[in-house]
Amino acid sequence: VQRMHLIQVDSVQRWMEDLKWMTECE
Amino acid sequence: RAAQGRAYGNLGNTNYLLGNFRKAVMFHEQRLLIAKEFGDRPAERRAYSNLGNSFIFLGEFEMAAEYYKRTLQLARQLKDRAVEAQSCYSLGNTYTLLQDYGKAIDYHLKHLTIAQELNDRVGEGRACWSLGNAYTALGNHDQAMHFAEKHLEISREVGDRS
Repeated sequence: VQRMHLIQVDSVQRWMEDLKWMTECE
Repeated sequence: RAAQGRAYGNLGNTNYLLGNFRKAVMFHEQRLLIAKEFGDRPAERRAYSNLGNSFIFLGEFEMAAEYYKRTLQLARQLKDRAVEAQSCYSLGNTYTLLQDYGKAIDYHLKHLTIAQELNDRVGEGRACWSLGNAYTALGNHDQAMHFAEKHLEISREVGDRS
């Protein structure tokens, strides 16, 4: 289970990297 | 009052970029109130999406999911397929963080369908990558392999070596 958790993190981490700079402008 | 709404939105975004997520939430909530007051649905949609993103970095994934669902609902009403795809992608990732892989798969599949429809190969690649991981977490290795292979094929096509 721990190993699977590590495997799933990479795609989520990548998404969160992009999300850091993602704002919906006025 | 309308300008006040836009200023709140900009303050929310600036605080978000500075990493002040509590303040970002506060300002985006104010922006949301004014958007509702004016019946400005695109602004309401933006506020939901900004609130969802802020709650991710506060570690409040349930709240993030609620706001992303409202974003999705409005994107559908406004017939904005690109935003609909983005909301599904965000929901898939949020449910992965919540370790609800069944729901994560549902949303990533929805994202995949729209990415294909929009001819968005990068989006499609991301969806396949995410689906491979979610199916692996559920122990469904056949499906995981299918999506990992699709992810590889698309990555080669778009020249993404990483």
